[in-house]
Amino acid sequence: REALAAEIWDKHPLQNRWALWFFKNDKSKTWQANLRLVTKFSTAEDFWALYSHIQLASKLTSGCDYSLFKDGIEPMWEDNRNKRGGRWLITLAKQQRHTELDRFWLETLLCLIGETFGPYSEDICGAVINIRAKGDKIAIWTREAENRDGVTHIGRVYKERLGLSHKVVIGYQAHADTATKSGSLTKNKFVV
Amino acid sequence: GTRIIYDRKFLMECRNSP
Repeated sequence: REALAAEIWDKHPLQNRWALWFFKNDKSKTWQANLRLVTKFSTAEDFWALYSHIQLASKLTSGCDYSLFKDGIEPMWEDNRNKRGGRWLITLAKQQRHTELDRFWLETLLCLIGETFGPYSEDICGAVINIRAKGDKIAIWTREAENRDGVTHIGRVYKERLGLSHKVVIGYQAHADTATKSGSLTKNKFVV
Repeated sequence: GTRIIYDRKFLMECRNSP
C-alpha cells in the first residue's frame, strides 16, 4: 500500500488524461478496423514511459498514423467534439522526415500534455501525425473552427514552439471543408 | 479551477528523472 502511494505521489499529474491511437493502413480492412487504441496516460512520467517504448514516427511505414487525443474523443472528424472543429496543419517535405519530423511531433505532444495554450487549451482535441510517401503531416485538432481568438492563439504559440521562421505560413482548415473538398487542396480558414 | 501547466523544460526533466 505504501509502495502504491509512493508511486502515485511521485508522479506529476497532467491536466487531462490522454489516449494514444495507432493507425496502420491495411486495405483489406475498414478505416475504423485499422485504428487501434494503444494506451491512456495521465502523468508526465507515464507519458515518457510510453514515448520511449514506441517507435519514433520517422521509423513507421508509410500509411501509418499516431494520434494523441483527450480521453473520450476519438481521432476522427465524426466525433461530436471534433466535427465543428479543424486543424492547424504542418506539411513536411520528404527530406524533413530525417531532420525535423520526430522533433516536431515530440514538441506537439509536449504542447498538448503541458497545456501550453493556457485557457485555450480547453479548445484542444488532440494531434495527428500521418506518415506518407508523398510527404508527412502533423496537425493539432481544435474543437471549434469558429472560435477565432482561440484558434489563432493556438496557431501562433504552436508555430513559435516548433521554431518555424516568420517566413513560413501555416494554415488552419475546418474539418467540414476538408470533408467536402473537391480537389486535393482545402482552403485555409486562418493562417499565421 | 486551476489548470496544471508544465513548460517544456519541466517535462524534459521528468523524462530524465529516475
